[in-house]
Amino acid sequence: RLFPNVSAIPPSVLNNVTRGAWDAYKNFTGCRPGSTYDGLSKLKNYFHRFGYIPDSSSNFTDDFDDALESAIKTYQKNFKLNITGQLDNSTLDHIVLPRCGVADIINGTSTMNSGKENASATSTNTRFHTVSH
Amino acid sequence: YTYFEGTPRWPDGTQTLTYAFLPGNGLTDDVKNVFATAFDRWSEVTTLSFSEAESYNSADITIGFYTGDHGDGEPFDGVLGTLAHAFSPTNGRFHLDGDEDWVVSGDVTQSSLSTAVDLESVAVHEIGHLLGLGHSSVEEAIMYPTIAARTRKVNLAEDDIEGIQNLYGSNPNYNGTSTTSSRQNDSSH
Repeated sequence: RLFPNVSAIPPSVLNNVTRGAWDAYKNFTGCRPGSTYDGLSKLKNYFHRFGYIPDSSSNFTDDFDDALESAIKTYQKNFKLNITGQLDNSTLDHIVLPRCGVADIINGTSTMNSGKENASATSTNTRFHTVSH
Repeated sequence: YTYFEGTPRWPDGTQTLTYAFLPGNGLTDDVKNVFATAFDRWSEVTTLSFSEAESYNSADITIGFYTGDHGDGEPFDGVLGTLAHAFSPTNGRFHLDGDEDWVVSGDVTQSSLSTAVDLESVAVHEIGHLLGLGHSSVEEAIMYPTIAARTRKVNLAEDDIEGIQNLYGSNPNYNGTSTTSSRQNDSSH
């Protein structure tokens, strides 16, 4: 599937476009915490894969539970979306985007926005102490 | 910018990292040149340089296209979804999903194929991982985790440059603006 030039893509390929691997997640738009939805475990696997739900020894259920809500909030924070904890349109539009397979959170440590904010808070405290002194 | 846990990096004194392509992929020179250009974007701003190795087995960085489960515990998932992944220093493995519709050259934003993915854009991002950068929340940064199909994004942002220079130092020839014109061309492209 390497096309040497954008204009060299054969018509047979153009006429046979496959759906994206995560397009079906859009069906979860509007799902709310506390309820159960068929296939929601797949979305949990997505969040698990990228580090938003910690390692679990058991299979994920289809319940919209606290772990999923927390994962969504962290995801929204990392991608600077509105932090609602819900599967709103803008969040799911972002989730289905193609992406790098490297996790955003590794061994419980966010490699993205959350960690940076902690570092910033420390810096702010340091400056505050300097001013007080 | 962020780093991986423990801030792994290539050892002090590393000047040139070698890379090689999985022989079984049989990549053309045009494809290989895309990776060379992607490596250049990082070497322009750091003290590191990159060269293609003769031997796949002895190269610091190995690049290959794979499909589905390819043995590293991170199977690819077909069209779109996960596009590629790379390992932190000094592992050197760089894997791309062979099921994607990779576009090597031309204006991918004008592609009629809705699943077209710009190869260089993904290569520049993954090289960042190979060098030790994690993901960034800065949307303009190369190290931002997502990229839509039919998008070209190859310019290192300030966030990327600051992150990599903190790890390896700055290229003495880099003045912060030397590559701007070529990058603007790329952006308009």
